Amino acid sequence: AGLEPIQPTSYRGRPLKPPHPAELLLLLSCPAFREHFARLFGSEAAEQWRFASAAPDSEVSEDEEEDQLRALSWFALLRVLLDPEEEAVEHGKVLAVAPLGTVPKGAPLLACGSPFGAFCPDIFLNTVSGGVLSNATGPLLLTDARCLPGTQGGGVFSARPPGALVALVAAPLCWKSREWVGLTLLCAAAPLLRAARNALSRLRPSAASLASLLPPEVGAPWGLLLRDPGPPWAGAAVLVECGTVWGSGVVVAPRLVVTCRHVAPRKASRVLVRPTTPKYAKMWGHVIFATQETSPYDIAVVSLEEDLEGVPMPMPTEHFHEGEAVSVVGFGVFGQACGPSVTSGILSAVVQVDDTPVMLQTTCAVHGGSSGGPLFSCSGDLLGIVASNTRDNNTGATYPHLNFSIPITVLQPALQQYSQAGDLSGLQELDHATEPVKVVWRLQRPLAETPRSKL
Amino acid sequence: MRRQWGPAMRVAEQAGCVVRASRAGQPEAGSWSCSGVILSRSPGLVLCHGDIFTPFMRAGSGVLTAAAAAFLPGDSCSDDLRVHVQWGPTASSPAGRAEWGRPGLCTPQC
Repeated sequence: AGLEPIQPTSYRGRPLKPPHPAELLLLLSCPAFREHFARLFGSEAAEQWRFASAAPDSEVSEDEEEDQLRALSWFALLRVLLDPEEEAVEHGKVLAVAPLGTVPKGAPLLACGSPFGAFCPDIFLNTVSGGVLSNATGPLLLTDARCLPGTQGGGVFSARPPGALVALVAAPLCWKSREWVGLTLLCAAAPLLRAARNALSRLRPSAASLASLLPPEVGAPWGLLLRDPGPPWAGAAVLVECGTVWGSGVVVAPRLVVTCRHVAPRKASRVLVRPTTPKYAKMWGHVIFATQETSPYDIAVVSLEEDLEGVPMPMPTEHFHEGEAVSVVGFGVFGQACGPSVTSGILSAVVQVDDTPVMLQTTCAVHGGSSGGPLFSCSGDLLGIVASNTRDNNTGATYPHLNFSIPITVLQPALQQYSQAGDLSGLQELDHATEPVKVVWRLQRPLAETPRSKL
Repeated sequence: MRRQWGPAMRVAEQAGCVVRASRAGQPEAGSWSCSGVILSRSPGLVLCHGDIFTPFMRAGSGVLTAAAAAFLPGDSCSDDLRVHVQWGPTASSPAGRAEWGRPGLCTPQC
């Protein structure tokens, strides 16, 4: 509402052609996408989820919202009506499509859409946004590339192979419990185009010939799908369940998992750990150490009852570089319903006390359930343990893209001490952090030095 | 950014388009629009989101949830549906050719 289209003059300095008339050939839906959507979002907690293009507080009628939800998994195939002269000019590269399952989690993706649809195409047409494939369940994909209302239907392309069409935007914005999740919902392109081919051949003979013009899939044939599980270091992330509480964790030794105190708070508690490696469905462990409530470091350490073999042990970093590309891996938002999500960003701040890093901030999207998960550099080095995102207590708003991690350099000597000698004293030191460190984690200003009297 | 995305950005910008749906002769009734992907240029085939067509469904939007089918024919929408697609200048179009030429090359006036 309020966004009226205007007559464009040029598009980034080049003349913009007027809109062409088109014919709606068919409306398409991917049944597998609908099934996965219902499984992931249609549970008893479904009322927590919203996919409206408008903010939760905006005035969108229930009918409108219901229509949007019904149409979420539907796409449309159009035929543009060009005159023969135009058709002769309009030839371009053939688009290629990435087969379903060939793009791994964490792979870079480029979303291209027009925010606000037809509003000001000379300014907004084909705005691009970068991110990664955050999660996937069947043809339902999620990316952390930022998309805006109006980009529904926009293409999402891979960097490798370059420019292969991976998916189309199904819902640019997701809200859970009135909080913006910061992920965009996608429908994989390959099954949609397969449905289009089938539909065209069944509709009418004249339309059948169009099926052969739909873009082909690149890479592995259907029978030999490459199921790339993603970057190997992501396998170190585990789901941690302690009673009714769950969160994420990271395997730092074959029998040792680090998570957050608020996930596994009590020493000696039994904890269920679910690795992502299919070999292990679940494994029991117990909390050998959890920092005290007064400690700024929200950390718990879990000892497993048996060794986790085949799970990559991440290499802890020794240095942090502000601005470097980083990824968070965690079970936030979906928990056990889906594998861990990967979100990308940069290391936006390294907060130091006495020249020692005590807090890391990133621009990755971090959601409830990601606590305890690992923060990795782009080369897979373990940088830290995610502790929280940000909430404004005055407005109740949560900011997933401002989050805090405990640097691994704070924990590594103590973890090593425990691994080598079973000695908990190093971990217990975390309960005696200095006041300046506590001040940082309470998000307070550093204490001003008391002015000294000159008398 | 450009280095990582260069080839993908070129493809994305050539494939991206915007789609607008409106009622014939009823501009006051407003229009609905979304983004789309050009699958083929000759003939022009475009894939876009289906949300913008729900106001035009003859049987109402309920048909989208009722239908177990994977597709609905185009005539599921009313006859007064008018669809328009707009895209940017392409490498193949005269307007785009100069832009996508090699850096440093130009077409000097004679």
